[in-house]
Amino acid sequence: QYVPPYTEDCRNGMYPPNGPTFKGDVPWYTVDLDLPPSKRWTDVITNKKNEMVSMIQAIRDLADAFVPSGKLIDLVDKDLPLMVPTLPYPFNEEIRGIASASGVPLGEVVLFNIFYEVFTV
Amino acid sequence: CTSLVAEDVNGNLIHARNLDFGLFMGWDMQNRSWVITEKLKSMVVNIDFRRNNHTVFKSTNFAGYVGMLTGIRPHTFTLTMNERFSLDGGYIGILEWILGKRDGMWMSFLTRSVLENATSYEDAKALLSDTKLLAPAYFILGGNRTGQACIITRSRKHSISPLELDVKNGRWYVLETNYDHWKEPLFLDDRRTPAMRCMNQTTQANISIKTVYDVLSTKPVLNKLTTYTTLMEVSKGSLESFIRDCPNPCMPW
Repeated sequence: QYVPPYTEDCRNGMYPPNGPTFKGDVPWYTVDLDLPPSKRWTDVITNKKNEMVSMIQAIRDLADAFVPSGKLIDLVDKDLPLMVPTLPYPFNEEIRGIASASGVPLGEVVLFNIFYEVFTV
Repeated sequence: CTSLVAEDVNGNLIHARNLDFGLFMGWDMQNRSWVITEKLKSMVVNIDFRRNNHTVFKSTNFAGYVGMLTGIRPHTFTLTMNERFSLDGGYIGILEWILGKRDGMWMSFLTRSVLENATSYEDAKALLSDTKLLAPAYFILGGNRTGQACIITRSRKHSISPLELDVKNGRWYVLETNYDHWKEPLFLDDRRTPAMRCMNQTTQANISIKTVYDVLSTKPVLNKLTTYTTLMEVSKGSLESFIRDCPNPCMPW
């Protein structure tokens, strides 16, 4: 694994973050666990709705590239919502709340949240 | 991904990680970047999870994702997870789930439950080691006392050969990328060697949040899949995250 310029000598003086490898700070939000699960993520999603929709669209485009007929998306939008009641509480309710706050179809929010297991395919 | 927990000469534990994701999910020829990785960067958020107006735990998340990949229970433990590939993978877990066999846990719901409910390093370690999973994973756990850090390598049903800090015998940090620690990493994707070389070059006497950030900023530990870097110090209860970029020339993974 020594293939300069794709690898390099150990960097130093990179902190505090600056320059071309630093693309920005990360915003802070609060999730109030005393709220009903479906309400907990409303603040975050309200602020990040556009980014989330854009990312989901990129995954849809990818799915359409693999299955041009659109059947993969149909499967996600029709069948994945059936899984929601089987997911452990409170995560299932939090996922429902995210779907309604973002306007993203429930099946696609489910897919996003179980992506780790799906991606191993 | 690259996760590490290091103990400095004063017994302080520093837990840090690069979250790399989006491999093979669309390559943007023009910008020489991964499509999904770039989309995820704009969704990175730090979350303060509170109950009765007190912080229970803090995490770095992708907005819309309710599970946990990176988190700290202040003054108690720190937790990150890295992806593990195995033929006995998540698709089998999902199939079992669909067929009604639901005794396993979705990985990110387990990490969320641990951060929300575990009250000690030992408690967290037991849950992460013994809970049946739908997919294999690496859990990198740091505690709040000297010597408390480990890499838990999980198959769906078992914890395999946990690797612990052993400062007395010279192992003052544990570091995990995406390969079993008892095997050589894939030669095409060896981020472990350069990361360890930089940690060893730094030495325990000089390890700190700053020098750990240097290690995670060194190519190919920093690569085109790196979305964010998180630095955590359990003794201070601090978590800070930064969105990353890898200027060309840079490894695609």
